[in-house]
Amino acid sequence: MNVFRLAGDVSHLVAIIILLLKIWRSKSCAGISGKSQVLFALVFTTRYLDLFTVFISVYNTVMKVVFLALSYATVYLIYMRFRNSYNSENDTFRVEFLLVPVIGLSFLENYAFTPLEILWTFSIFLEAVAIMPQLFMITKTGEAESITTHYLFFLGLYRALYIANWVWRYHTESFYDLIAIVSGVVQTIFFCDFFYLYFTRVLRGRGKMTLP
Amino acid sequence: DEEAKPKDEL
Repeated sequence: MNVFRLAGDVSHLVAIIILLLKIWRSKSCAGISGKSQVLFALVFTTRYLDLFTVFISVYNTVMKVVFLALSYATVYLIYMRFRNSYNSENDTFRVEFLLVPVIGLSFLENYAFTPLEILWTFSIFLEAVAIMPQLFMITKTGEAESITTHYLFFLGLYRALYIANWVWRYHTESFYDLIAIVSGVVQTIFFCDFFYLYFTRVLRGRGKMTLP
Repeated sequence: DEEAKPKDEL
């Protein structure tokens, strides 16, 4: 464990909690892409299958359980509890355009052709594109509430911090996981456009982020 | 296939 990875995990947890609290307190999931949240729940489910078979550390196990619980709770709030506030008419990104290439790639590029390893690789590739429906929804509506942009900021920051963690681990323990690194870089690149808007509009304007 | 890496990251 290093400070970059710890900061990344905390940033990830903060993002998930920001979103969950926003939906719960406003009793509405307007402007939130349910599809992205389902994809994130799928990412955690396929990545943490070793939750009961491999024990890494208390921290690792606790964080996996927390991420799984909070992501499923978020999906539950969107599609069940506050479903009448869900903007399905704006959440129209075709997730099959993400799932098909990700499934194909995880069969092609993996460390071992075993179910657990392929599902882990699937979760890594899927996480890189899971935010697409949410970003697409924001471009479609042309705006995002500032709390939603803070969620996206911490979500994008988490994987950027993981990249720092991978650089650190390569130099200190000459460890590197190419699949995770390539996918993590792609994932962070997808956030760059949002980061630009976040720093130029939200942090300065202090209001909604309206797209040009 | 390269060797499977230890999965100690979240």
